[in-house]
Amino acid sequence: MLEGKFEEASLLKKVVESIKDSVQLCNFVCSEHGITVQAVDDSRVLLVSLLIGNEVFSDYRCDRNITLGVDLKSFAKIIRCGGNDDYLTLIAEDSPDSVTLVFEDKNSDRISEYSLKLMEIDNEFLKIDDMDYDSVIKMPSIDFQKICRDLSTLSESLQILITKDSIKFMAEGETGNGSVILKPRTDIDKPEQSITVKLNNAVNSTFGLKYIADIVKGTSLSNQIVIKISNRTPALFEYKLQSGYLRFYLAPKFED
Amino acid sequence: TKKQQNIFSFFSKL
Repeated sequence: MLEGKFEEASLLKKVVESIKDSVQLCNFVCSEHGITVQAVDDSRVLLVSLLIGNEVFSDYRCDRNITLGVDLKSFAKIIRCGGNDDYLTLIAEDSPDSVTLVFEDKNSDRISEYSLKLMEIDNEFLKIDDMDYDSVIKMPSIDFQKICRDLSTLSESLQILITKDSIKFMAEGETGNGSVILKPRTDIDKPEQSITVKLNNAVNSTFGLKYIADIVKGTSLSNQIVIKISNRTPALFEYKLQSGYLRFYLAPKFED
Repeated sequence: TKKQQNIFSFFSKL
């Protein structure tokens, strides 16, 4: 049986809102370690990988592995019914055909209970090895979101160039071009404002902005985004959770 | 021209 209680419903709300436009049907795999999701978008360009570690929950038990096949659009509708500050408990039997969501208002005795019918979802699971990337950058997630939104007004593609002392975002379109250059900086008082670059090799990679527009929906999950890039391989965009992560692997664009 | 690559070209299925 699964019973996982979030101190605040807002975390699961943010997670679902962050991925529901990238993938619609996905399996939430629950184990003693927490909940994981891996799913690929319909165009097979973007892979979503989520881990909500058991330490995120104020109470968590899952005796044996349970798979919840969820339609995220329906899940999002139900989850919006709860208040951000409510306790949220997910409950499912061992071989469930539904999952129950219980919202408890902390300021009153109100308890709201919803159940979502589950689906049999047959998805392919990809093996993702840890790899050494040419460059790893860390920057404020909100700045990355703004840069990508600004440059998406000009082009469908975002070019990212990384050297040891700068990160350059570029977009070239029919109506004009744009670029934003960032330099590494350490902010001791506000570490979340810092920008760091770790470089093994210079990077020049290009990505579809329509996918990046979906990725930056994770911005509210973390003050910082970690971007790991190697030339001619998928980039990893990561928002860290208190325990776990939301990762997006995005295939680049390049000449064959 | 640059072509959008497919994620399945980089990761193998389990």
